[in-house]
Amino acid sequence: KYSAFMEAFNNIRKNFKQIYSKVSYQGKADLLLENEEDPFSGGVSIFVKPRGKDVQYVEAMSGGEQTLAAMSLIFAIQEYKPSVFYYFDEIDAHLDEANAYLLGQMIKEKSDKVQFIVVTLRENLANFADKLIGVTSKDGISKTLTFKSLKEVS
Amino acid sequence: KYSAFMEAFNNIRKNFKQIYSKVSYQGKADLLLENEEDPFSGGVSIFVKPRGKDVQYVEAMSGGEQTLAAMSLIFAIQEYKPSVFYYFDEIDAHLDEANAYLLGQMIKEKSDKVQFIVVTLRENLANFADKLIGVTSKDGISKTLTFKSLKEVS
Amino acid sequence: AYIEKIVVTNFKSYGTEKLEIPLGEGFIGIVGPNGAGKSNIGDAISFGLGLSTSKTMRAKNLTHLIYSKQGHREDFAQVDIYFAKPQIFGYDEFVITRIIYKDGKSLYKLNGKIIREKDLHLILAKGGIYKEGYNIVLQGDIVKFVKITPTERRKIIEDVA
Amino acid sequence: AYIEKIVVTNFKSYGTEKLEIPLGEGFIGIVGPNGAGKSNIGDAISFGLGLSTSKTMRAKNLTHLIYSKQGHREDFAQVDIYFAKPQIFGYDEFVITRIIYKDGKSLYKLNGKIIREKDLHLILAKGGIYKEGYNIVLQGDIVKFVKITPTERRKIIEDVA
Ligand SMILES: Nc1ncnc2c1ncn2[C@@H]1O[C@H](COP(=O)(O)OP(=O)(O)OP(=O)(O)O)[C@@H](O)[C@H]1O
Ligand SMILES: Nc1ncnc2c1ncn2[C@@H]1O[C@H](COP(=O)(O)OP(=O)(O)OP(=O)(O)O)[C@@H](O)[C@H]1O
Ligand SMILES: [Mg+2]
Ligand SMILES: [Mg+2]
Repeated sequence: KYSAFMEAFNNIRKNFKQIYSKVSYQGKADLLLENEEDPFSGGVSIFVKPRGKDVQYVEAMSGGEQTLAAMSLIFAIQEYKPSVFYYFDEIDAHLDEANAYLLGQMIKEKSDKVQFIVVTLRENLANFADKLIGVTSKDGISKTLTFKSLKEVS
Repeated sequence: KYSAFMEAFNNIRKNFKQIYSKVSYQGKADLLLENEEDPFSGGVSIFVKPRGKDVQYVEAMSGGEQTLAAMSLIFAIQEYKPSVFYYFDEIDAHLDEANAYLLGQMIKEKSDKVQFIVVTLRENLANFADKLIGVTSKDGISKTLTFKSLKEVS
Repeated sequence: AYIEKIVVTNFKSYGTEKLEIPLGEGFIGIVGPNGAGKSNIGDAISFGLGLSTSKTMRAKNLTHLIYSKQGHREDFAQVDIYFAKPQIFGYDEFVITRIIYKDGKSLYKLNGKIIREKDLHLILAKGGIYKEGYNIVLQGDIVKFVKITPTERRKIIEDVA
Repeated sequence: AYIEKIVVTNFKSYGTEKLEIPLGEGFIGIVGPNGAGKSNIGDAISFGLGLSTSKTMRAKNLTHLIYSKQGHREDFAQVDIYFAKPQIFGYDEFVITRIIYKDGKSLYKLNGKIIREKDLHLILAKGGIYKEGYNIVLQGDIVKFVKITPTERRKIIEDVA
């Protein structure tokens, strides 16, 4: 049990550091065991140091910074033990245009092996999709239509 | 105390119905006293019926629908007892482009008498502002610069 | 493997006609106005695979997932989830069905044959799909991953291990 | 009345130099990249007017609002809020100052003269500004207005009445 946990932890930690560094343009992040001798008697803490800043308490970080750290952790787990599909609903709500673009790019890269179903209100993220499912409703009844890009609709 | 409360309640309720109807294109909303004879022994419930739909539990509504109802209530209170300024931080996070535009328009209309300080990541909402405060940071230190419209920057 | 399509009948805002929602390989974007029914697609996936509680699907209880209009609720709701290239699960065809009846009863089928939820979950685990897993991030939930306690975060890693 | 400008010294991400943040009449948009310091402006307003708790300003306690770099925290933080056309408050000039010291002590000044928080709040009420009021909606909080209980909603209306 200990070795299974440590293998997972070490891999996810390595992925997390590398992914966060990429999305934050050389910022740093880490996962640490609160109790190194006995991991199960402590938790796993998260440290985040955005580019040019000090290490911060996660609670003090901005909404966008928290989203980037959270997405990095999800992708770190995904690179270690992927699920066959991912469903993300408006994860870009608090991202600025540049970070939403970066996220779209990252999902696109990973989507050759894994299915990503992503609900978004942001055009620049939707532009990375392979196809778009447009959902509309009339008199309270929803229906869908499929198209390749937003340019087809506007 | 009863008459002060009822005057506030009746005014806010009237405003709420009218504002929600406007932002939801003829949807309906209402505020109701749980106990009409003794308002203080019950609460104030909120009923929302988006256009073409049935009345819904607020918990079942979509994020964007909840935001519109919440903004309508804030503006309903504002029209009854205004504060000299309002500060809104990313209230458009879950609004689609059309609703973000509508909200920008509404804030613009009300801003001739009241100050609105609005943090937004959405260009189409920022476009309604009288002026923009751009915030940037370098090595963890924030600074601001003022400009009239986003076109000046890009 | 990937979800090729979802077929819904009387599910949430998707009305009473059997409706096919196409998905497909790669990066699928779901777009549309507020209140259109986008998040309800995620709820259909969560419901169909038994991955969440009614609360996370924004329903007071499972029967609230059944399409209702002007106080009239249909007798049942059904979701069919079609996986393409499902060999990772040990199958050549892989269709998960779940039905919820107005009286609250619910059942699952795999390729048309009744299956118990926990047996379904053992099979889904082969595709990295778990109840309370990390492949489904609902609206407003993204920041939870950094706001959970260190102990909860350790448990997430234990689950993955 | 409206906030004409805010002057910050050692406040959150605004560094050690005294910095003037212009605001002004009408509809002021605050824009910029993630992590730039936009929400910290709202925190400066909340802090300066004494309208919230350290938790809602995302600080473990008030001293965490003081600018800190590489473990070194400055001795104090100061925010000055300048209101233009402040006659509604009963003044021709209206500058609220609040200072928090590293040891946790905090004080308020009105036009340079020390004032107690509760007396300041009585004056601010004339402009419709209240502690836990509804004119300040922090990041992520908008939906609270519809998700609160009926009793909490009634209390909001009582406060306004
Ligand atoms: N059982 C049901 N019967 C009929 N309609 C329902 C049912 N359950 C939910 N709905 C409707 O579904 C709508 C919400 O859909 P959904 O949350 O998918 O919207 P959305 O497209 O994600 O919107 P947003 O962009 O605002 O998040 C609500 O208007 C709600 O009334
Ligand atoms: N006492 C402090 N000293 C130095 N920096 C601080 C202090 N308190 C907070 N910060 C920094 O302020 C930054 C957050 O700023 P803020 O929340 O205003 O960003 P924002 O522009 O609103 O971003 P977003 O668009 O993501 O919401 C964090 O990076 C945090 O490290
Ligand atoms: Mg949604
Ligand atoms: Mg912010």
